[in-house]
Amino acid sequence: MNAFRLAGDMTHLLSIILLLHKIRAMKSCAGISLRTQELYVIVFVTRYVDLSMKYYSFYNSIMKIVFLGTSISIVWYMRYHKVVKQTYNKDVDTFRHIFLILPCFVLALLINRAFTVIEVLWTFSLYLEAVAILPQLVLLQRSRNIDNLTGNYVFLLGAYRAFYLLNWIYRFFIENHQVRWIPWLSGLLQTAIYADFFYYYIKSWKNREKLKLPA
Amino acid sequence: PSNGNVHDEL
Repeated sequence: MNAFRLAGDMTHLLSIILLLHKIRAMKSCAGISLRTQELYVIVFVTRYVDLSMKYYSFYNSIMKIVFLGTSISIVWYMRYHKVVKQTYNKDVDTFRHIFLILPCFVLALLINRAFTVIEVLWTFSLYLEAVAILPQLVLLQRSRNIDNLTGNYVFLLGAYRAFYLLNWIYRFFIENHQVRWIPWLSGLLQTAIYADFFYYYIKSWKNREKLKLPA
Repeated sequence: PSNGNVHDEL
């Protein structure tokens, strides 16, 4: 495993730790999109169906279990925890899941590496992950106050896929890996979706101002 | 090109 891949996984893990900290310690999920979190559960469940069938490494299995467990528990807290659920911005989190899930599923049926259940689900998970942040970004844009934890959470989540892009470049040129258009292009799209957010995040950080996205 | 298995990623 190269350093970019590890950095990607660690920023991903850190983003989840940050979000869980906000939920468990501050008892708040203000500014967090339940829609996006539910999409991540679907992403992990469909991508890691091979967990019980194929073993890659201890690291790989543990990380999969952590991502599955934490994403499900985040959704549980936001939906059912008696204090946390009251901080959820239900009225502004109105992005419809189906508008993302359905096109991604159709695309995965049409464009995939092999027409098998595992491959189609895996491809679907990549397409869906690429756009799963959209409800969260819409929610941030509608929020007057974005707290630091939420801003940092979204930033780390974006940084994660950016590191993966570097990892794929490294694997292609240094480790002589094959061309893999499906993860590369969906990963590129996923990172590009954050471009606007990155711009305002870095700007607010440089000027030591509170993060605010223009409506 | 070698193994190039992206399924080993997360």
